[in-house]
Amino acid sequence: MNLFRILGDVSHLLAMILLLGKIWRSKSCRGISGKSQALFALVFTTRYLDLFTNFISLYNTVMKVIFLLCSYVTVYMIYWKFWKSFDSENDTFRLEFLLVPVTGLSFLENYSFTPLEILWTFSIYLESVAILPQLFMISKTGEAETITTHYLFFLGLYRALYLANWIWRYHTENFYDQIAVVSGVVQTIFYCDFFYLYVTKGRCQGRVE
Amino acid sequence: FPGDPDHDEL
Repeated sequence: MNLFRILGDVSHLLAMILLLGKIWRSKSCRGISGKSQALFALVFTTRYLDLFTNFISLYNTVMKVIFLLCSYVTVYMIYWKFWKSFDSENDTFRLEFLLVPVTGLSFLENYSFTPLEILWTFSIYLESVAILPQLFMISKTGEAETITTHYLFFLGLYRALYLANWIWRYHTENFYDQIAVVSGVVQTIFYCDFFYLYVTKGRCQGRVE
Repeated sequence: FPGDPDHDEL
């Protein structure tokens, strides 16, 4: 465990709590892509199947449970509790364009052809593109509430910090997880455009146009 | 394989 990874996990947790808090306080999920949140719930479900079979550390187990809870509660609030405020007409990204290639690739390019390993690989590939429906929705509506931009900032920051974690682990432990690193680079690249917007336009109050 | 068998990261 190193500082980059802890900061990355905290940033990830903060992003999820920011989003949950925003939906809960405003009693609305306007501007939030339910599809992205559903994909994140799928990412955690397929990645954390080893939750009860492979104990790594208390931290690891607790964080996995928290991440699973946050993602499922968020999906519940979008599609059930506050479904009236969900603007599905703007959340139109075709998920099959993500799920089909990601599934295919996880069968082709993995570390070992076992169910758990293929599901883990699927979750890594899926996570790198799971934010696309949300970014697509923002580009379609042309705006995002400030809290949503903070959510996206910390979500993008988390994987960027993981990249630093992998560089650190490569130099200190000679650790190298090729699938996670390549996917992490792709995932962070998708946020670059948003990071630029966040920094340049983040100062205007209320909304980022 | 290059990755870690127990995937100790979140």
